[in-house]
Amino acid sequence: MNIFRFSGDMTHLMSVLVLLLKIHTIKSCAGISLKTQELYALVFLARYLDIVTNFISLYNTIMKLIFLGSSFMIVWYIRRHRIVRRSYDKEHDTFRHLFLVLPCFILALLINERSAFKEIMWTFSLYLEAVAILPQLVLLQRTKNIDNLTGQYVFFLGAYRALYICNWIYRYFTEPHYVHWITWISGLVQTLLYADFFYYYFNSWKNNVKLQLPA
Amino acid sequence: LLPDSIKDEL
Repeated sequence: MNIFRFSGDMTHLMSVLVLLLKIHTIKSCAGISLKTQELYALVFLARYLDIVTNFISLYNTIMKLIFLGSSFMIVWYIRRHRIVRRSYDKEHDTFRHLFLVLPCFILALLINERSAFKEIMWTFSLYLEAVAILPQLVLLQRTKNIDNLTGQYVFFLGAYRALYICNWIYRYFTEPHYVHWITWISGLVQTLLYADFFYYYFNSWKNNVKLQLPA
Repeated sequence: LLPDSIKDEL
Protein backbone atom coordinates (compact mmCIF):
# COMPACT_ATOMS: atom_id res chain seq x y z
CA MET A 1 0.00 0.00 0.00
CA ASN A 2 1.40 3.36 -1.06
CA ILE A 3 1.30 6.65 0.85
CA PHE A 4 -1.43 8.16 -1.41
CA ARG A 5 -3.75 5.22 -0.92
CA PHE A 6 -3.23 5.21 2.86
CA SER A 7 -3.67 9.00 3.15
CA GLY A 8 -6.79 8.71 1.01
CA ASP A 9 -8.27 6.09 3.31
CA MET A 10 -7.39 8.21 6.34
CA THR A 11 -9.04 11.38 4.97
CA HIS A 12 -12.08 9.25 4.10
CA LEU A 13 -12.10 8.00 7.68
CA MET A 14 -11.69 11.57 8.95
CA SER A 15 -14.71 12.73 6.93
CA VAL A 16 -16.88 10.05 8.54
CA LEU A 17 -15.52 10.85 12.02
CA VAL A 18 -16.11 14.60 11.58
CA LEU A 19 -19.70 13.91 10.59
CA LEU A 20 -20.32 11.51 13.47
CA LEU A 21 -18.67 13.99 15.85
CA LYS A 22 -21.03 16.72 14.70
CA ILE A 23 -24.10 14.52 14.97
CA HIS A 24 -23.15 12.82 18.23
CA THR A 25 -21.82 15.74 20.26
CA ILE A 26 -23.81 18.71 18.92
CA LYS A 27 -26.86 16.48 18.33
CA SER A 28 -27.43 18.28 15.05
CA CYS A 29 -27.47 17.22 11.42
CA ALA A 30 -28.15 20.70 10.06
CA GLY A 31 -26.78 21.10 6.55
CA ILE A 32 -26.31 17.34 6.10
CA SER A 33 -28.11 15.63 3.23
CA LEU A 34 -29.86 12.42 4.28
CA LYS A 35 -30.14 11.52 0.60
CA THR A 36 -26.35 11.54 0.19
CA GLN A 37 -25.89 9.50 3.37
CA GLU A 38 -28.43 6.89 2.21
CA LEU A 39 -26.70 6.70 -1.16
CA TYR A 40 -23.35 6.09 0.57
CA ALA A 41 -24.89 3.31 2.66
CA LEU A 42 -26.10 1.73 -0.59
CA VAL A 43 -22.66 2.26 -2.19
CA PHE A 44 -20.89 0.36 0.60
CA LEU A 45 -23.55 -2.36 0.70
CA ALA A 46 -23.17 -2.99 -3.05
CA ARG A 47 -19.38 -2.79 -3.02
CA TYR A 48 -18.59 -4.90 0.02
CA LEU A 49 -20.72 -7.92 -0.92
CA ASP A 50 -17.47 -9.91 -0.85
CA ILE A 51 -16.63 -8.92 2.73
CA VAL A 52 -17.08 -12.45 4.10
CA THR A 53 -15.92 -14.45 1.08
CA ASN A 54 -12.88 -12.48 -0.06
CA PHE A 55 -10.30 -11.83 2.64
CA ILE A 56 -7.59 -9.37 1.57
CA SER A 57 -6.14 -8.11 4.84
CA LEU A 58 -7.22 -7.30 8.38
CA TYR A 59 -6.84 -3.60 7.52
CA ASN A 60 -9.15 -4.04 4.54
CA THR A 61 -11.85 -5.92 6.46
CA ILE A 62 -11.81 -3.50 9.41
CA MET A 63 -12.05 -0.46 7.14
CA LYS A 64 -14.94 -2.04 5.24
CA LEU A 65 -16.76 -2.70 8.52
CA ILE A 66 -16.15 0.89 9.66
CA PHE A 67 -17.51 2.39 6.42
CA LEU A 68 -20.52 0.07 6.39
CA GLY A 69 -21.29 0.56 10.09
CA SER A 70 -20.77 4.33 10.15
CA SER A 71 -22.86 4.98 7.03
CA PHE A 72 -25.84 3.07 8.46
CA MET A 73 -25.32 4.68 11.86
CA ILE A 74 -25.44 8.18 10.32
CA VAL A 75 -28.65 7.32 8.43
CA TRP A 76 -30.14 5.95 11.66
CA TYR A 77 -29.21 9.14 13.57
CA ILE A 78 -30.82 11.46 11.00
CA ARG A 79 -33.98 9.37 10.56
CA ARG A 80 -34.57 7.99 14.04
CA HIS A 81 -32.69 9.84 16.79
CA ARG A 82 -35.30 11.90 18.62
CA ILE A 83 -33.13 15.04 18.95
CA VAL A 84 -30.92 14.81 15.87
CA ARG A 85 -33.79 14.30 13.45
CA ARG A 86 -35.36 17.64 14.46
CA SER A 87 -32.46 19.52 12.85
CA TYR A 88 -32.82 17.68 9.53
CA ASP A 89 -33.56 20.14 6.73
CA LYS A 90 -36.26 18.14 4.96
CA GLU A 91 -37.58 21.07 2.91
CA HIS A 92 -34.29 21.70 1.12
CA ASP A 93 -33.06 18.09 0.84
CA THR A 94 -35.37 17.09 -1.98
CA PHE A 95 -33.08 15.27 -4.42
CA ARG A 96 -34.63 12.01 -5.68
CA HIS A 97 -32.61 8.83 -5.00
CA LEU A 98 -33.95 7.00 -8.04
CA PHE A 99 -32.80 9.80 -10.30
CA LEU A 100 -29.22 8.75 -9.49
CA VAL A 101 -29.60 5.06 -8.60
CA LEU A 102 -31.40 3.94 -11.75
CA PRO A 103 -29.02 5.47 -14.35
CA CYS A 104 -26.03 4.12 -12.38
CA PHE A 105 -27.52 0.64 -12.28
CA ILE A 106 -28.33 0.62 -16.00
CA LEU A 107 -24.84 1.91 -16.78
CA ALA A 108 -23.34 -0.86 -14.62
CA LEU A 109 -25.35 -3.45 -16.57
CA LEU A 110 -24.07 -2.04 -19.85
CA ILE A 111 -20.48 -1.10 -19.00
CA ASN A 112 -18.56 -3.43 -16.67
CA GLU A 113 -15.32 -5.39 -16.57
CA ARG A 114 -17.07 -8.75 -16.09
CA SER A 115 -20.79 -9.46 -16.21
CA ALA A 116 -21.12 -11.51 -13.01
CA PHE A 117 -23.57 -10.41 -10.29
CA LYS A 118 -20.92 -9.28 -7.79
CA GLU A 119 -18.98 -7.51 -10.54
CA ILE A 120 -22.06 -5.59 -11.67
CA MET A 121 -22.87 -4.59 -8.09
CA TRP A 122 -19.26 -3.50 -7.60
CA THR A 123 -19.35 -1.41 -10.81
CA PHE A 124 -22.75 0.02 -9.78
CA SER A 125 -21.18 1.11 -6.46
CA LEU A 126 -18.40 2.93 -8.34
CA TYR A 127 -20.85 4.84 -10.53
CA LEU A 128 -23.14 5.64 -7.61
CA GLU A 129 -20.29 6.84 -5.39
CA ALA A 130 -19.23 9.22 -8.17
CA VAL A 131 -22.55 11.08 -8.01
CA ALA A 132 -23.71 10.38 -4.42
CA ILE A 133 -22.36 13.76 -3.21
CA LEU A 134 -24.72 15.68 -5.52
CA PRO A 135 -27.68 15.93 -3.07
CA GLN A 136 -25.21 17.23 -0.43
CA LEU A 137 -23.76 19.86 -2.78
CA VAL A 138 -27.26 20.92 -3.86
CA LEU A 139 -28.27 21.26 -0.20
CA LEU A 140 -25.22 23.42 0.55
CA GLN A 141 -26.03 25.61 -2.45
CA ARG A 142 -29.64 26.04 -1.32
CA THR A 143 -29.10 26.75 2.35
CA LYS A 144 -25.91 28.83 2.01
CA ASN A 145 -25.42 28.33 5.71
CA ILE A 146 -22.37 26.09 6.01
CA ASP A 147 -20.97 25.47 9.49
CA ASN A 148 -17.33 24.52 10.00
CA LEU A 149 -17.90 20.80 10.56
CA THR A 150 -20.06 20.39 7.45
CA GLY A 151 -17.45 22.27 5.41
CA GLN A 152 -14.69 20.05 6.81
CA TYR A 153 -16.73 16.92 6.11
CA VAL A 154 -17.01 17.80 2.38
CA PHE A 155 -13.38 18.93 2.32
CA PHE A 156 -12.12 15.58 3.68
CA LEU A 157 -14.28 13.66 1.20
CA GLY A 158 -12.83 15.68 -1.67
CA ALA A 159 -9.29 15.17 -0.38
CA TYR A 160 -9.91 11.40 -0.24
CA ARG A 161 -10.93 11.42 -3.90
CA ALA A 162 -7.93 13.48 -5.00
CA LEU A 163 -5.53 11.18 -3.10
CA TYR A 164 -7.06 8.10 -4.71
CA ILE A 165 -6.27 9.55 -8.14
CA CYS A 166 -2.64 9.98 -7.04
CA ASN A 167 -2.76 6.37 -5.84
CA TRP A 168 -3.96 5.14 -9.26
CA ILE A 169 -1.24 7.08 -11.08
CA TYR A 170 1.37 5.65 -8.69
CA ARG A 171 0.08 2.10 -9.08
CA TYR A 172 -0.12 2.42 -12.86
CA PHE A 173 3.63 3.14 -12.98
CA THR A 174 4.69 0.65 -10.31
CA GLU A 175 2.45 -2.40 -10.92
CA PRO A 176 2.21 -4.48 -14.10
CA HIS A 177 -1.23 -4.79 -15.78
CA TYR A 178 -2.79 -2.17 -13.54
CA VAL A 179 -5.34 -0.64 -15.91
CA HIS A 180 -8.90 0.06 -14.71
CA TRP A 181 -10.69 2.55 -16.94
CA ILE A 182 -14.10 2.24 -15.24
CA THR A 183 -12.66 2.99 -11.80
CA TRP A 184 -10.49 5.83 -13.06
CA ILE A 185 -13.13 7.64 -15.10
CA SER A 186 -15.82 7.41 -12.41
CA GLY A 187 -13.23 8.46 -9.82
CA LEU A 188 -12.22 11.43 -11.94
CA VAL A 189 -15.84 12.51 -12.44
CA GLN A 190 -16.39 12.26 -8.70
CA THR A 191 -13.33 14.40 -7.94
CA LEU A 192 -14.36 17.03 -10.49
CA LEU A 193 -17.73 17.42 -8.76
CA TYR A 194 -15.81 18.71 -5.72
CA ALA A 195 -13.70 21.18 -7.71
CA ASP A 196 -16.20 24.03 -7.40
CA PHE A 197 -16.65 23.46 -3.67
CA PHE A 198 -12.88 23.32 -3.17
CA TYR A 199 -12.44 26.66 -4.90
CA TYR A 200 -14.75 28.41 -2.44
CA TYR A 201 -13.45 26.42 0.53
CA PHE A 202 -9.85 27.52 -0.10
CA ASN A 203 -10.87 31.11 -0.74
CA SER A 204 -12.76 31.33 2.56
CA TRP A 205 -9.82 29.70 4.33
CA LYS A 206 -7.25 31.99 2.72
CA ASN A 207 -9.25 35.14 3.46
CA ASN A 208 -10.27 33.80 6.85
CA VAL A 209 -13.99 34.38 6.26
CA LYS A 210 -17.00 32.12 6.72
CA LEU A 211 -17.57 29.68 3.87
CA GLN A 212 -20.41 30.76 1.58
CA LEU A 213 -21.37 29.38 -1.80
CA PRO A 214 -22.64 31.71 -4.53
CA ALA A 215 -26.22 31.51 -5.79
CA LEU B 1 -5.41 -15.31 -14.25
CA LEU B 2 -3.91 -12.25 -12.63
CA PRO B 3 -5.13 -11.21 -9.19
CA ASP B 4 -7.63 -8.35 -9.38
CA SER B 5 -5.51 -5.78 -7.56
CA ILE B 6 -8.11 -3.00 -7.75
CA LYS B 7 -10.28 -5.02 -5.36
CA ASP B 8 -7.84 -4.41 -2.53
CA GLU B 9 -8.98 -0.79 -2.63
CA LEU B 10 -11.86 0.54 -0.59
